[in-house]
Amino acid sequence: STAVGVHDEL
Amino acid sequence: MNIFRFLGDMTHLISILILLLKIYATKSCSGISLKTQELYALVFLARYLDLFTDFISVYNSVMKVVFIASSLAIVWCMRRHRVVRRSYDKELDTFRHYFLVAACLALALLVQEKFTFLEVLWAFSIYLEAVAILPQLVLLQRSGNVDNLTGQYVFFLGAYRAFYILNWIYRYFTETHFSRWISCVSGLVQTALYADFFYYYFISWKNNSKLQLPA
Repeated sequence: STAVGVHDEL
Repeated sequence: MNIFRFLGDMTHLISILILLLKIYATKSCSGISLKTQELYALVFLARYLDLFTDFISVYNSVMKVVFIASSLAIVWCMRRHRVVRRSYDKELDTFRHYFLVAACLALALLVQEKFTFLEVLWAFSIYLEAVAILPQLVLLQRSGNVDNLTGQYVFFLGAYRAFYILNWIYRYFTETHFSRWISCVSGLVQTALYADFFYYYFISWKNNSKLQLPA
């Protein structure tokens, strides 16, 4: 899951 | 991280290596748009400020540093290197890239996930990356003939975008809370810009001929 504001991509 | 995301990152890395190889081996940057390279440097600097605030993984951090360093090195070579800068097609590279920067900044101030400094810069970098290839495509169109390495460079950049779209489709179906429409819409726009180039790249590959774009 990805929270808003966390950018795990490049 | 899924295989599509990884292949996307790798094709992105390969595209940059091809460009560095072209500049290093031929001591020439003909056919390469300095404006596009400046936009990419700006994209990476704006987006990867989170190097100092968020840690995702060693892989992410290393890649971020590599992208920032390589994009700055390319801009430096094209502007300052004694030999390389002579081959820059300045008169063909006339795209008004400042308008792109201004438009993307305005859009980022209006549309972002959260109105904070880092989030506005992040959205700005996503929008700017989507259109940063435009000066390069215009330059190729104007010069008509595309040398081998420049063609490969743009091809791998386009492949990177295509893999990222597959990555989002994969994540959409495998993750419960995956929603990032800013990246996805911008990514689709960015990939669509390559459609025309891909078409001619495919034609030249099929006919085993030199890549030529119609005037």
